[in-house]
Amino acid sequence: FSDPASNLGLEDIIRKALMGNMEEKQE
Amino acid sequence: NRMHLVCPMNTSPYVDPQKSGHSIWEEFSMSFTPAVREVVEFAKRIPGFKDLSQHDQVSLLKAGTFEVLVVRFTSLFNVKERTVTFLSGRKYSVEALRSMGAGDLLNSMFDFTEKLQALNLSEEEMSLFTAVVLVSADRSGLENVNSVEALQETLIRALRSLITKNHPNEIAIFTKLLLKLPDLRSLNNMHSEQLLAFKVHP
Repeated sequence: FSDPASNLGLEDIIRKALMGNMEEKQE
Repeated sequence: NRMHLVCPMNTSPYVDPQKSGHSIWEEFSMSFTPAVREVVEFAKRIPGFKDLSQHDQVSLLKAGTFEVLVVRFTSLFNVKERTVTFLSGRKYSVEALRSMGAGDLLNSMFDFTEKLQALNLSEEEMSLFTAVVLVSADRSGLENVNSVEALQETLIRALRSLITKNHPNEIAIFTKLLLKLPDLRSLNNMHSEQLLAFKVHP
């Protein structure tokens, strides 16, 4: 159980919350 | 048949025994999601964080969100009254939570809170310390350790400078703060074990 964040959905929440930032960076 | 979920990132520690483990998790997830989003927004405001690779931004947040939340929500733990305030605003005593199954993690959270609150940090100091907690180059899965390390060093220097300026006669505060980092790792590990227990026995 090395990655509870992925297993329990935290990663998904983080990625979605970061999305705006990431899109800015890609532009 | 889990009856309690003793995490203050929840509206209440009581769980409807008729609900499935999946729906309990869904509800819990909806409760803590806004707090996680706030951590991400906080991270975005750390100068230099957005310059890290997307992969490393996600890795740092995955590994450090719980620790950031512990620091941000120490106010939920009332050390004098020995109570914990849940998201609904309702307070529960340590004894009540213990009877619901809370164990070592709860005690450790109180110990950590008491020590951190004793330092009487300003909002600015707390915010910079939280940034240091999040930007740690020894988190697993980082692809560009050097970049994270450089940002970490910059933040630690800024924290030391701020503490020295605000507490010229108490430079030990800076050392005490750095010693909180392994405490937070330990809390994080204990919390992961609780999450595992939740997953195996929801």
